Amino acid sequence: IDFLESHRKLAEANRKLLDEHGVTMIDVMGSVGAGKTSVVEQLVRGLKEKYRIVVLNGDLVTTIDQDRILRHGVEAIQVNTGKECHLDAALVRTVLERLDLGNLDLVIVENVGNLICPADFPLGSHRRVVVTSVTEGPYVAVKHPHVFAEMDFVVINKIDLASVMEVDVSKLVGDLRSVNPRARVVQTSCKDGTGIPELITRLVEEPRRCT
Amino acid sequence: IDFLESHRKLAEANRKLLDEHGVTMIDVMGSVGAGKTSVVEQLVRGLKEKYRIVVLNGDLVTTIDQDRILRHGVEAIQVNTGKECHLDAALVRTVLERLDLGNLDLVIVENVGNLICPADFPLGSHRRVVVTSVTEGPYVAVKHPHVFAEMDFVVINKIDLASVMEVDVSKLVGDLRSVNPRARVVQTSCKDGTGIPELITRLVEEPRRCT
Ligand SMILES: Nc1nc2c(ncn2[C@@H]2O[C@H](COP(=O)(O)OP(=O)(O)OP(=O)(O)O)[C@@H](O)[C@H]2O)c(=O)[nH]1
Ligand SMILES: Nc1nc2c(ncn2[C@@H]2O[C@H](COP(=O)(O)OP(=O)(O)OP(=O)(O)O)[C@@H](O)[C@H]2O)c(=O)[nH]1
Ligand SMILES: [Mg+2]
Ligand SMILES: [Mg+2]
Ligand SMILES: [Zn+2]
Ligand SMILES: [Zn+2]
Repeated sequence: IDFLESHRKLAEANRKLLDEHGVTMIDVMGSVGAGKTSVVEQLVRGLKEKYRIVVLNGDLVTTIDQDRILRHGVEAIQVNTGKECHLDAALVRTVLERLDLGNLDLVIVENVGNLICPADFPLGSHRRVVVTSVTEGPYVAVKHPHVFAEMDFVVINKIDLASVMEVDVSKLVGDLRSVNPRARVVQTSCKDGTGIPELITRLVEEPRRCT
Repeated sequence: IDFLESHRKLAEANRKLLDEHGVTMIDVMGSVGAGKTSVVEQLVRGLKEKYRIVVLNGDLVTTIDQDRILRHGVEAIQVNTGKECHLDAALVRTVLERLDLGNLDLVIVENVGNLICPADFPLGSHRRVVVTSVTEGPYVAVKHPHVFAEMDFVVINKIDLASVMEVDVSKLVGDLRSVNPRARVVQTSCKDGTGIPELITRLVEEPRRCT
C-alpha cells in the first residue's frame, strides 16, 4: 500500500474521530522560528475564555514550547519525534485518544519546525495553516509551491521587521496568491499584536459559526 | 543494507573523488532563509580572485539562488530535488562527475533550506557548516542537538538584528558549545559584512594552508 496513501487514511480516521465529538483541529506549520508558538500563544490568549482548548506542541526533543503555552493556563501536550522531521497522523492519533474529546472544542497542533516535510503528512485537521516570517526572505512562496498549495491559511509573521528586512510584503502576498489562489493570507506581528484579532476571527470564529 | 549506511558509503566515495583532485568541498546547511545564499555570496566575493570555485545551489524547484551566485561571475549549478527535503550524496555525485575537478580548488554546496534532514545525509564534504539566524529565536541549538552535533562550523547570521529580536547571542553561543564543544562558531551579518573576513579565514583559508 502506498506510504503516503496509508498516512492519508490515518488522517481521515483522525478527522472522523474529531467530528464525532464536535472538536475542531488546526495544524500550524512553518519553518524553524517562523513564529508558530508565538502565533498559537496569541490565539489561546484570545480564545481561552470562550473555548476549551488543548495544544499539541510538536518538536524533536524539548518541552520549551509546551511550557510557553502552559503559562497561559491552557493545557498543552508535548509531542516529540526524536529525529523525525514532521508530526504524522499515527502519532497525533495516540494523543487524541488520551484526550477527553467530549469536553473539548479546539485542538491546536504546532507541527515540527520545517517548511517542507509536514505538508506531505496531513494529520486529519480541519484547517492547515503555515506561518512564514518576513525574516525568511522574499522568495519563500515561489520556492515551496507544493507546500503553500496545500494550505488553507498563510500567516505572514514578524511584519514589524518587514522594513528592516527590506521585504516587499505585497509582492510576497502576490506570490502566495499565484501558488495558492484559495488560501487566506493574514499579516501578523506577535510582537505588537497586529493582525491577531483578524486571524482569530477568520481562522477560528467564522468557520465555527458556520458548523 | 542500512539506508543511512549506504548514503554514508556514497559520501565516502565523493570525498575520495574530491581528494584525488585536491578539491575542497564545503556543505552549507540551514533553515529556510537563514542566510545560506547570502553567506555563500560573501564567501565567493572574498575568494574568487584567489580560488577556482564552483557553487552547487540546492533547492526544490527554482534557480533564484543560482542566479544570485552567477551575478558574482562565479560558476553556479542549480541542483533541484523537486520535493526531497535534502540533497544527498548520490545527487551531488552526478554533478561532481560533470565538473572539471582537475581545474578547481573549491566546491561550495548550498543545501536545501531545512534545519533537520540534511544533517542525516552527509555529502562527502570536508567541512559541514550550518547557518542559523538570530531571527529563528534563542532556542535553536537546544532544540536540534543531533543536527548541531554533526557540524564543524556554526554561523550565527543576521546579528545586526539581535537587539531588535531581543536574542542574547552569548547565551546562544553557550548552548551551541554544550551541544557541540568542537564546533567553531562565527557571528556574521551579511548586511554589513561583520564576521565575514573571520569566516573566510577560519572556514576556507586556514584549513587549506594546512593541507
Ligand atoms: N520581531 C518579531 N519577533 C517575533 C514575532 N513572532 C515571533 N517572534 C520571535 O521569533 C522567535 C521565534 O518565535 P517562535 O514563536 O518560538 O517560533 P516557532 O516557529 O515556534 O519556532 P520553533 O518551534 O522553534 O520552530 C522568538 O524569538 C520570538 O520572540 C514577531 O511578530 N515579530
Ligand atoms: N538583516 C539581515 N538580513 C539578512 C542577513 N543575511 C541574509 N539576510 C536576508 O535574509 C533573507 C534570506 O537570505 P538568503 O541568503 O536568501 O537565505 P537562504 O538561507 O539562502 O534562504 P533559502 O535558500 O531560501 O532557504 C534575505 O532577504 C536576505 O537579504 C543578515 O545578516 N542581516
Ligand atoms: Mg515553536
Ligand atoms: Mg538560498
Ligand atoms: Zn522530512
Ligand atoms: Zn527530510
